[in-house]
Amino acid sequence: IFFQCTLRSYFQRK
Amino acid sequence: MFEARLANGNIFKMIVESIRELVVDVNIDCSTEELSIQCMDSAHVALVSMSLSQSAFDHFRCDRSLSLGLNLPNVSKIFKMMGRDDTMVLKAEDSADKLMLMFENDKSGTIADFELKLMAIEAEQLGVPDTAYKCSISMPSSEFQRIVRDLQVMGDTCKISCTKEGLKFSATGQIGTGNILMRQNVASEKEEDHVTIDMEEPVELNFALRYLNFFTKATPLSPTVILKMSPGLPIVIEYPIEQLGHVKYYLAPKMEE
Repeated sequence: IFFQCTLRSYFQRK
Repeated sequence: MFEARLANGNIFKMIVESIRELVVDVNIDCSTEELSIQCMDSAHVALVSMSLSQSAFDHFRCDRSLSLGLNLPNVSKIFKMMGRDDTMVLKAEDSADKLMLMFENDKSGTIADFELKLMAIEAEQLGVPDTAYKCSISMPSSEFQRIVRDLQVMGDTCKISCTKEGLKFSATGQIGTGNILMRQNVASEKEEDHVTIDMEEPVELNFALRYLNFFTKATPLSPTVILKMSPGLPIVIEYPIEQLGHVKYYLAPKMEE
């Protein structure tokens, strides 16, 4: 079973 | 005033084609140095970053930084009318409420011009740090395209693992498992056929094949693709555009619960 985080959890908002 | 002339207009057409299945509305940011795009898909798990340097253009003038808000399905319809050898000219006033596109062909003597209404697009921008990745692989883009297309018959998730053995793509589904291993290969005279693997430590990550296949729409832009991976981080899939720019995709990994 997989889950996928959004890119917001890896990169900062500008 | 913004004005740019690209002798090989086809490059721009290929850039549009490389992102239009991922995003609908997009801002093209124009500055004195480059044209650039950063946008995410609607699920916010994939990000596209495009840059095309002003040196790619025969003529480039941008008095003031501006964003051109475009609807990609409409832009794509217009580019369908561009001939393979056409020169492309883009023009916009500083107010940027419309974009002029011109496709010129000296041989046939045709000039096509279009005026496209621009939109105000609110898009979240992310700061993507320039990270040192644990694995960096360069391989023929056509080979990468074939692998992720073929593996779709096995399942919807692709495990990409980089080890001393090489770079392995695996997919598992109801009918079984498929593995495709790429070994380092620098035997060919043509550098674009080389597979080079730069590995500091082994990395294994899972990704949605559907997205990897969207990214391969950039294949016509570059004979080689560069994959960069680190444990627990989004993969970077980069298509260099000669020495003039790039299309880079970032995709969040699928984590096992």
